[in-house]
Amino acid sequence: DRVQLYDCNGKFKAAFQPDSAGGVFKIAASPDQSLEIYSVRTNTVDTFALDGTFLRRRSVDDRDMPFDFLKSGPSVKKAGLCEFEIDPISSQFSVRKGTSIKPLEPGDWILENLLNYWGIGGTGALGIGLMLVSTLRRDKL
Amino acid sequence: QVVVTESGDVFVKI
Repeated sequence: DRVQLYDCNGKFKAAFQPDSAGGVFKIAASPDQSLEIYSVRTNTVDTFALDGTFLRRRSVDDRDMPFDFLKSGPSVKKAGLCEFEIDPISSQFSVRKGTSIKPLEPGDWILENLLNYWGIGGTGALGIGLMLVSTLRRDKL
Repeated sequence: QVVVTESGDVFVKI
């Protein structure tokens, strides 16, 4: 799982990779506009700046989940004129401003498709395969 | 999960 940041026009701004080990996590925007990610697995809260820079990690008691994380759930969808929702026609996550609705632009294709676990493994396997093929063909000559 | 900031940016967990 990853977190991506979009502006009010649906434009991709940044991506946040909290922890490659996965597990359940929750996100909250803190009052200074930074992003906080609470990991249930590690009982930690990681704080990121809006450009994706990691700022700090703090540990929390597992019986004492931060209260503000409970408040910011799927119901927090609106700020000013911008409303974020699933478009019923395209079933894509979209931003609505008045009567216009626009899907969020695809962000970070490289991060999503190449730099994930299987992408790295696949690229490595492809490289080894090419080396084997070229070695075997040279032996035949 | 979706979190909208006061400035109108949105964090989307995917």
